[in-house]
Amino acid sequence: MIEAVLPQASLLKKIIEAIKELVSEANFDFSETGIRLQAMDKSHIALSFLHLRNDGFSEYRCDRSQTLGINLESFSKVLKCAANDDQVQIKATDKAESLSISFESTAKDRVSEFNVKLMDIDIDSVDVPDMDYQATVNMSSQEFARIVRDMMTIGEAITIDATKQGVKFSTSGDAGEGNILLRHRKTIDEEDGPSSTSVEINEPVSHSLALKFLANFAKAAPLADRVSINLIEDAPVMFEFKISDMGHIRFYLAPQIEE
Amino acid sequence: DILQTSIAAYFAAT
Repeated sequence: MIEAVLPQASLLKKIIEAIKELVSEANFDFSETGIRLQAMDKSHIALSFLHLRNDGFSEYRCDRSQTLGINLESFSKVLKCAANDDQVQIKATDKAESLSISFESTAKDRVSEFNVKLMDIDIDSVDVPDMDYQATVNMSSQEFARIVRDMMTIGEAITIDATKQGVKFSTSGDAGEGNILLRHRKTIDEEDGPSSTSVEINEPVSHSLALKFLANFAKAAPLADRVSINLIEDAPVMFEFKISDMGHIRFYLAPQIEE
Repeated sequence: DILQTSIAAYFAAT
């Protein structure tokens, strides 16, 4: 038996919106400690990770570990039937064929219940080790979304250069080229405002990435004020959005290589 | 030409 309650449906809506463009169907692994999801996009270039800890839910029960295969488009459609501040409960019995999702209004006078069919999804999973990144950029997630949008007007690829001075995003295309530099601020405090950027760096590092994937990652911006971009030479770049006090979404993107 | 490698090439399968 699985049962998980979140006080506000808006959080679950934002989580599903953040990954459904990249991943059409995914296995949700429920265990005593929480929920995990790992999925690659169709082209196997980007990897999405979701981790929600049990203590982030207002109620959480998982009698035995269970994997539920869910079509994210269907999940998203059902979540659109919830008001943002509805309480949401998800429930599945052992060997269930569907996931039960119910919404309760704040006044507790309206309760709706939906069932989404579960599916068997046969996918390869990978083991992602903890890495010592050469550079970590911590910046406003809104700013990240804006830069991705701006760069996409010019090019298809983006180069991220992290140095002690800051982080530079650049692109080029048939129409021309452009770059945006965010200068490193030593401390991120109230005075600097939430838009400031910090770059923790061991060695300067540069990566070229496909912008269309970053546009998908930017859909996680409503979940978190900040995003961290973690770079290491010759390895995927990791983008992390923290989900309040309960977990994170991480996206890994393989770098582009010039031939 | 730009080559895009598969993410699976970087991580071991479980």
